[in-house]
Amino acid sequence: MNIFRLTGDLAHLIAIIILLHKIWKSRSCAGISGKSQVLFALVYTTRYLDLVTSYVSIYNTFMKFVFLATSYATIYLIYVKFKATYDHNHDTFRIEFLILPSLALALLINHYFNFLEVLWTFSIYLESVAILPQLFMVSKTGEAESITSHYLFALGSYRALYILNWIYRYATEGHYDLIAIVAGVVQTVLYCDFFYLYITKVLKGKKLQLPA
Amino acid sequence: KRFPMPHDEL
Repeated sequence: MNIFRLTGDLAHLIAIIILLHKIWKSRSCAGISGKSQVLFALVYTTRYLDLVTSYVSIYNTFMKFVFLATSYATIYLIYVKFKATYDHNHDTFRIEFLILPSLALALLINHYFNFLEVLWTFSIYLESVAILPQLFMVSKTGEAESITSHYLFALGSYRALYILNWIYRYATEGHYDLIAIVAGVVQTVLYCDFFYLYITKVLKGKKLQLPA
Repeated sequence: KRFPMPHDEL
């Protein structure tokens, strides 16, 4: 554990809390892509199957439970409790175009060919693109509420901080995982355009609005 | 490197 990994995990946790709090407080999931949330639940489910096979630390186990539980709670809020407020007309990204290539790539490029390892690899590939339905939704409506922008910023920062963590780990332990690194870089790059808008607009008190 | 290795990150 190092400071980059810890702040990365905290950014991830904060992102989830912002999202749940926003939906709960406003009693609405307007502007939130249910499809991205379904993909995240799939990511955590396939990655954390190792909860039963390998123990790392109480911290890891606790965080895995939190990520799993909150991802399903989010889906429940969007698709059941506040279903009426779900903006499905704008949430039209075809998630099979992300799931199937991620699965195919995981079958082809992995560290080891067994069930758990392929699913872990799939979760890494899928996570890198899971935000696309949400970004697509923002681009389709041309704007995002500030709170949704804060959520996206926290969620994007998490993998960016993990990249610093990987550099640090390589320098100090010689440890590296190419699959996680390449996917993590792709994931972070996808947020770059958003980061730019966030810093130049949202932080200056303006609404995140895309140029027409 | 030895595989399968345990994944120690989240």
